[in-house]
Amino acid sequence: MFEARLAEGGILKKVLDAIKELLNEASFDCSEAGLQLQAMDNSHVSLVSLNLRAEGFENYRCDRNMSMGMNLASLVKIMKCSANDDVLTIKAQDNADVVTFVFESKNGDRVSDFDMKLMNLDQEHLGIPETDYACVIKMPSNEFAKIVRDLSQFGESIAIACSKQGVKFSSTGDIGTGNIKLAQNSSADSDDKVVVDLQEPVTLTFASRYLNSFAKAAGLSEKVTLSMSPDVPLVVEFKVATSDNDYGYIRYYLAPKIED
Amino acid sequence: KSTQGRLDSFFTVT
Repeated sequence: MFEARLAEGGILKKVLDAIKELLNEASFDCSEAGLQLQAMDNSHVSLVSLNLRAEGFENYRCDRNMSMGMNLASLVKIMKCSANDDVLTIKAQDNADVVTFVFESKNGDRVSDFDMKLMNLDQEHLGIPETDYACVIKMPSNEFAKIVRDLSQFGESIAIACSKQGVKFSSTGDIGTGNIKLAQNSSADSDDKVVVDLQEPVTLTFASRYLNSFAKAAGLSEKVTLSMSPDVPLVVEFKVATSDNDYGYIRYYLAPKIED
Repeated sequence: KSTQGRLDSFFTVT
């Protein structure tokens, strides 16, 4: 038996918005630790790794590990039937072929439930090695989203260059070139702070389209962390958190473009 | 000119 009660059901809506462009279907792995999802997009260029900790749920029960394969477009349809402040309960029997979503309005006078058929998905898990990254950039997530959106107008690729001076995002295309430079600013307590932890300078180039999809997670967290090392995938991490609860994280991995 | 890398070449399939 699996049952998880999420006080703020809207969190799952936001999580879905942050992965639905990249994945058509995915398995949610349930264990005592929480709900995990790890899946690559069809072209194996990006990977989504979602971790929702058991402690983030109001109630969480998972008697045995199970994997629930879901069509994300179907899940979006079901989540559309809920209000953002509904309490959400997800439940499934062991070996069930359906998962049930129950939405309760805050004042308790409206309860709806929806069963969704589960899918058998071939799971191909990737082993992601622990990496010490050459640069780690922490910045406001809405700023990241705007930069990626602005530069995507120029070209299919965005170069991210991280050095002692700060971070430079660049893109070149038919209409010309755009560069956006962010200096490290250490203004204490500022939410707009950009912090760079640098071991060595790194420049890597990535597909704009994927960065734009990742930026859809900006609604989940005020901060985003970009981790880069030469010739390895970029990691873009958003905490899934509200002011009073730490739900976990969503991480995106993106293979860099390779110079011929 | 650049080509898009793939994750399979960086990570191991388990």
